[in-house]
Amino acid sequence: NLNKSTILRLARYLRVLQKLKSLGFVKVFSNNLGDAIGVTPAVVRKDFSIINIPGNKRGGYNIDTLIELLSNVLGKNQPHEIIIVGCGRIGSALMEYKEFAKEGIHIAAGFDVDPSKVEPKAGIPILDVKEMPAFIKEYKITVGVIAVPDTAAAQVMEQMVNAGIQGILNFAPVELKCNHKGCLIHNVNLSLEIENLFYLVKLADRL
Amino acid sequence: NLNKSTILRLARYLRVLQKLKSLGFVKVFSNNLGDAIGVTPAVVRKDFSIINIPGNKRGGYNIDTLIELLSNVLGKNQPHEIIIVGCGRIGSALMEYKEFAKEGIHIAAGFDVDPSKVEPKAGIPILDVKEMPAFIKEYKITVGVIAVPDTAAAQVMEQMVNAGIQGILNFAPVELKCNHKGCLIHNVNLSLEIENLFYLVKLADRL
Ligand SMILES: NC(=O)c1ccc[n+]([C@@H]2O[C@H](COP(=O)([O-])OP(=O)(O)OC[C@H]3O[C@@H](n4cnc5c(N)ncnc54)[C@H](O)[C@@H]3O)[C@@H](O)[C@H]2O)c1
Ligand SMILES: NC(=O)c1ccc[n+]([C@@H]2O[C@H](COP(=O)([O-])OP(=O)(O)OC[C@H]3O[C@@H](n4cnc5c(N)ncnc54)[C@H](O)[C@@H]3O)[C@@H](O)[C@H]2O)c1
Repeated sequence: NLNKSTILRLARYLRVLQKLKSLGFVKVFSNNLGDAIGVTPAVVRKDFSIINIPGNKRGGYNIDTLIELLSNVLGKNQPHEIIIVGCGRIGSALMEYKEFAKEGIHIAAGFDVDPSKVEPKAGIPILDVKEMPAFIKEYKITVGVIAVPDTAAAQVMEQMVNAGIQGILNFAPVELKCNHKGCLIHNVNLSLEIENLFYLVKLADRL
Repeated sequence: NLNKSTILRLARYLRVLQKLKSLGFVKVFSNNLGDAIGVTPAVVRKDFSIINIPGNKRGGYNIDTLIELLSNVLGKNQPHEIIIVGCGRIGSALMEYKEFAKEGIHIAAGFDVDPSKVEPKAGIPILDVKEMPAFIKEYKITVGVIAVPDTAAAQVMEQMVNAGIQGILNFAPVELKCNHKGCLIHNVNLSLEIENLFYLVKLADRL
C-alpha cells in the first residue's frame, strides 16, 4: 500500500511541517497540509492512515509528532551517505555544497580518474575511481552522483550498480537507464528546465 | 485556453516527437503520444485543437508537421539567449555545457563580481556584474541563471528582474520568490532530488 507517489507526498508533508515548525506553529490540520502540497484533506488522512498516524480531525495533528513519525518512515534519522563520481566543476560544486549536511546528506567520498584530483587526505577524501567498487561494498553506499563526461557515464553507472548502488543522480547528457532490477536513475536535465522557463515566459507574455 | 500545464505538455510532445523522428518514424497517433507522456488520447487531441492542429484520428499525424507547428507555438525557432550570473564552479560548468546549443540555448554572457573571473574577450564573454543591467536591456535578455553564493542571490535577482529578466533558474540555496508580476523562478534543489532517491530506494527495498 506504500507506493512511489505516496512516499514522495510523505516527503513533501515533512518539508512543509519543518517549515511550519520553523515559523513557530505547533499544530496543523489535514486541509493545511493538503493545500500546501495540492491534494485534498482526504488524501492526507489516507496517507497518514497508511503509515499508522492516528486520525485527529478535530484537534489537528501535533507537528513535532508528525515530524518524528514521518522522519522514521522516510528513514531520515540516519545520515544518508553518498559518493560523487567525477570531481570536476559539477562534482566539486556538490562536494562544497553546505546545504547537503542540513538535509542529512553526507558525502562519504569523491572519485576521479585524474590523479591531479585525487586527494585521499582531504576533509572529504577524493580517491582513484579504481577503488570505487570496493568502497561502495565496504561502506554499503546505496546512492551516488555521476558527474563525469558523457563518454564515461555508462561505464561508470555499470561499475556503480554492480557494486551495489541503487539510486543514481546523473548529470551527464546521456539518458542512463538501469537494466538491473532495483536501480533508480534520475537524469538531471538543465536544458529542459531552461527551455521550460522560455515557454512559460512566452506564455505569460501572451496572457 | 493556453495555460501552464498545456504548454509543458506541448513541450513534452515536442521532445517525444523529436525522439521518434530520430528513430525513423514518420507518423504518430494521439494514443502513442498520450502513452509517452501519461495522458489520454483525448487530452492529446484537445491540446492539439487548442493550437489549431487539425484532428486526424484515422491516418495519424505527420511527425515533421507536428514538430514544425509545435516549435512555432513554443517559440523554438529562434535561439534562446540566456545569461549566467556567478561564474564559479556551477556557473562555469553551465558555460562549458555543450548540450545547451543542441536545444537552441545560447549563453550571451556570464557575469561575476570577481575581477579575476572577468574575461570580456572570451568565446562567451564574462563581464563585470556592474554591466549586467545595461546588457540585459540592450540585448533584451529574458532568462537568466543565478549561480552566486546564497548571500548575494536576493540582490542579484532584484537587479535582474528590474532590468527585464522574466525567468530565472536559481541554484543558490535560498528560496527566491518574485514579487514582480510576470517573473518566474525555478529553484534548483539537488538535496531534494538526492533525498527522494533515498526514499525511493528504501521503498524498493520494502517491496
Ligand atoms: N545535466 C546538466 O544540465 C548539465 C549541466 C552542466 C554539465 N553537465 C554535465 O556534467 C558532467 C560534468 O560536467 P563538468 O563541467 O563538471 O565536467 P568536468 O570536465 O569539469 O568534470 C568531469 C570530471 O570527471 C572526471 N572523470 C572522467 N572520466 C571519469 C571516470 N571514468 N571515472 C571518474 N571520473 C572521471 C574528470 O577527470 C573530471 O574531473 C558532464 O557530463 C557535463 O556534460 C550537465
Ligand atoms: N541547488 C543546488 O542543489 C546546489 C548545488 C551546489 C551548489 N549550489 C549553490 O550554487 C551556488 C554556486 O555554487 P558554486 O560552487 O559554483 O560557488 P562558487 O563560489 O564556485 O561560485 C560563485 C561565484 O559567484 C560569484 N559572485 C559572488 N557574488 C556575486 C555577485 N553579486 N554578482 C555576480 N557574481 C557573484 C563569485 O565571484 C563566484 O565566482 C552557491 O550558492 C551554491 O550554494 C547549489
